[in-house]
Amino acid sequence: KFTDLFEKMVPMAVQQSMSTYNQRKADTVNRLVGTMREATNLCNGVLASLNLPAALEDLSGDSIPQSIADKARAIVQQGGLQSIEQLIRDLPELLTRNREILDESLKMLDDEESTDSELRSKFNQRWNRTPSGDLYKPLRAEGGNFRSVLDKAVQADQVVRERYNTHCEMIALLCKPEAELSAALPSANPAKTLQGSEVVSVLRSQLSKLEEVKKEREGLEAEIKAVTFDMSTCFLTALAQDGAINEEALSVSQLDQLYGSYTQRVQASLRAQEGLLGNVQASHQEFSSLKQSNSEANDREEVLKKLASAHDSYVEITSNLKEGTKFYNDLTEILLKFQNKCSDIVFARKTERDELLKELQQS
Amino acid sequence: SLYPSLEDLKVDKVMK
Repeated sequence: KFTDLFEKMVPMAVQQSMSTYNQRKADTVNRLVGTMREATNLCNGVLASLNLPAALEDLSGDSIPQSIADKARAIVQQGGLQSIEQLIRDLPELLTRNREILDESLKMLDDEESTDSELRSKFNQRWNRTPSGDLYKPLRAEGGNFRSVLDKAVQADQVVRERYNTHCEMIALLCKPEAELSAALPSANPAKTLQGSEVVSVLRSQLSKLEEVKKEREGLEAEIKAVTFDMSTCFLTALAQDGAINEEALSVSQLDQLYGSYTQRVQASLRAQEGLLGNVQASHQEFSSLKQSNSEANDREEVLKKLASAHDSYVEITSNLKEGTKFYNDLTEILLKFQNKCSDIVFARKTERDELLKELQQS
Repeated sequence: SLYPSLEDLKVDKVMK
């Protein structure tokens, strides 16, 4: 039942190439997924600004359009306003916990260094060990990186809070029971004449194609994230054959093989959206010219637009908050490792200091 | 994404 503990051990060059490869891979995945999400957000924004699909469903002018009712239900099911308010309330605590671990770690280094300097000034050249300050430079540099990452996170928290403040009123309205939501919607005289018109069915089919394009992206994102490949054998072989690893060339060509087709499919999805959005905007112009626009209809349309974009913002804020919570929790683990490194080296330095002190006092 | 990446902070630098 022997399992070789050193089975996963690889030469340092391979270890470093693996970590650079993983960084490149993470960047590639983030770029592809980010591009699709941005395109979907753009699409949702354009549709919301055109009050689509609500305008097509709202031909009666008094009940809640189906898409708005669906959006309201979706938000309520995800916990509504309370769930994002709770996540927002938790952020400061997560931030403080991380800052405390970092500050404690750096304080350990500072305290040991000040004792080392005191003894150096007392014993002068007889205190012949390396100054703590020199030894702690790399750890302090690492601490500096953590500090700047935390500062950026604080800015991100602020963006999320502002986004929440901008949209919480409308999100709250979406979360209200149907009767209240319907009462808040200014009613407008019915635009029945448009019910059977050709442009309505053209717009409907364009919108369903857009939904399909967006739906496909979910599958594409899952596929992209599911890609795995073990580069270690490739790096080991290169090291064995050439005595060195051309990490960039090997990684880039491998990543291209793994993600090249996905990049094309993402581009195709973007182009499809662009074309469809163009058609939707053209059809919408025709649709709104047919619709008798009057002040009540415009007021109603404004509220419907705000409700639609409130839903999109809710989805975005929720994903931002999940990302933020994960960021802080992941960072805590990394900082705990950093803290261990600091306490290990300080412990070693203290032991060394006590021995040196004893020698000097005896001699 | 909104929050900074932790990828490069995860690399455990070997203490000389």
